[in-house]
Amino acid sequence: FVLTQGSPRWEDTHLTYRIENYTPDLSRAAVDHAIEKAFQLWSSVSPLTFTKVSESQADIMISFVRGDHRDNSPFDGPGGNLAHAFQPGPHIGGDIHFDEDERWTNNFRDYNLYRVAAHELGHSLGLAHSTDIGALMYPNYIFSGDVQLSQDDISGIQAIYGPSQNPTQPIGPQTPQVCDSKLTFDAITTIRGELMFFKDRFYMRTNPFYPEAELNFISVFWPHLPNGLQAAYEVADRDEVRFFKGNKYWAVKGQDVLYGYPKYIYRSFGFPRTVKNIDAAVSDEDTGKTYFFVANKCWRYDEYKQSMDAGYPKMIAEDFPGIGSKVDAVFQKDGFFYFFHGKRQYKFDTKTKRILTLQKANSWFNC
Amino acid sequence: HSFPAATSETQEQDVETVQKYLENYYNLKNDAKQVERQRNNDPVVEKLKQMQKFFGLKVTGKPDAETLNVMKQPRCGVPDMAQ
Repeated sequence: FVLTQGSPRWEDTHLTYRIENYTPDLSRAAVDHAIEKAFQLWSSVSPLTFTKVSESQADIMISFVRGDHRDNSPFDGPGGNLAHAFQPGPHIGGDIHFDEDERWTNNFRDYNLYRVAAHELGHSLGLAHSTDIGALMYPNYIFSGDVQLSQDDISGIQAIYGPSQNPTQPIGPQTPQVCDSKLTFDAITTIRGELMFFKDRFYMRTNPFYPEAELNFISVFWPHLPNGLQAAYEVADRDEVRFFKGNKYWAVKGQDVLYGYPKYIYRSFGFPRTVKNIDAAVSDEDTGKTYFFVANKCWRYDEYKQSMDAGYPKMIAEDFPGIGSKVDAVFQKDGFFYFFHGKRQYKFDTKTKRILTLQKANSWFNC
Repeated sequence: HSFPAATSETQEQDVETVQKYLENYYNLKNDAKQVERQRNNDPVVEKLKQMQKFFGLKVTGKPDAETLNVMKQPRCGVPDMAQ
């Protein structure tokens, strides 16, 4: 996180705000609600309190304006610059301006007012932009479905105003660090010749343009997929990737989620209802056999017959000796299976049923 | 965030995109004279490197496709570098 230069802050932590005018894109109630939720985010993690007033001058004045609105920071029409806010201080200090040339929404569509208001309020309270892509104070607009303060945001606001009076100190999600040697994964899959690694709300992939692996929100590609995916595998000859969470799964083709999903794993694959979720999955491109890993067992599904093979489930050790009794994630590359459990990664030859190498989980990220 | 794009030639409007972005968010003075740039280290390159470092991109000082891609994304109007 970064504090605004000069570390400006409000001496009085009980602040007032006023919504001077309303965008026609949403009902007044929806605007009031979005702004109120944004204030609640920051008051829940700090000693700050906010009171809405309807008349006279408030500490934080909120308005919807377009183009040059005489604050020497003109807006630029649709897209680009969405809003701005001023650091704590008298008069224009703390004020927030939203660009009326944008379409303001209270859902996924661009641009979600609650999400932008939460960011701009960070500036009104003394925060500058963060380089943490998982932080609300990151400069670019990314809407990942839910609006929450990351640990980076919480640490920033508490560096200015101290902790909240909440007996249990609130904590926020941490953004994975691709070169953290303790990094573990929720799921990994191939996708059109690339590898994608999943953790919490994020995907990671190697990319020639980024010195380290690229990391961003899963919602950038698949806005309607849930966070915290548990397994994923690609059926390459159908150009399809399947994502699993709990007893449901989604199928995507590129960035499109296929119609009719999510579906239940019981109906589609024939799992018994005792199976509550899948830990990992991989489809062997050479045989059309998909392996599902559930706790210490594995199931084998025939993609051509579209049914489970007889004789399964088996203990994982029977088909894949040496990789342990739990799998976090697995993918196939160049005919080999790569199994991940915790910080460990096993390269496995399915023909000889032998482990060829043992590596760190994040060995693919050129750290 | 499309799948890796081929590095395209920087079009004329891309030069303008870069100039405007760096003026708005990285304090590039828009009065930097062309002649001054030839003599000293080009302020655009320095600012571009600052922006690439901020966004975790490869720090090349050149407006490659990925850098332009980030510059074209909707964002907050507050500068990334203190004025």
